[in-house]
Amino acid sequence: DPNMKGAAANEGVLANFFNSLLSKKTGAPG
Amino acid sequence: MSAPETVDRVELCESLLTWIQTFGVEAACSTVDELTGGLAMAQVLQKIDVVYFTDAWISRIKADVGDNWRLKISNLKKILKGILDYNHEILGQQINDFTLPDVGLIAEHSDAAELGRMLQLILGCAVNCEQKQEYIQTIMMMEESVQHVVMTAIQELMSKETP
Repeated sequence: DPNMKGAAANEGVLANFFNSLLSKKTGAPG
Repeated sequence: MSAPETVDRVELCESLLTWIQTFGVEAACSTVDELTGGLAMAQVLQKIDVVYFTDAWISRIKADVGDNWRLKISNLKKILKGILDYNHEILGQQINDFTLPDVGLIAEHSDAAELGRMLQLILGCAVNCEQKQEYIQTIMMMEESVQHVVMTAIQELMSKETP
């Protein structure tokens, strides 16, 4: 089902984005 | 990397209105009108970083502003300054080239597009602060359509941040 594939792909994009945000280092140095 | 999608400002405001409610602050925050007074946004900022947005800071935000747009503007200006200072002093980043929200339009006309910009800046604080894990995980539990708008909003902000 192409719709289900599209939804799964979208879910993957979102998960990738937010997981990369979680691992990003932030904050002022020092 | 592909270019970030353009942000539909009104859709952004609606999605961020849903997001802001996840903080469970005392002040009412379920409509655009309720947010224009500023108190709910200030309380959210305090949840994001209570060490920076102290009780002394929040005491400068007037509650019960009613329909008085001058008081609303005064509150919103303090909140916007707080957000920009927090980005600079705590997150170590400057937001360049991002059109700052017009607090006059928010206060006088409950402008959803401008309120969306304000909420977008608060979102930037949440996903970059020390407790960002908690806030990002909350976003990941939200409806996919909301997550998508939030992602686009963060991407737009990130493209305008400089260390």
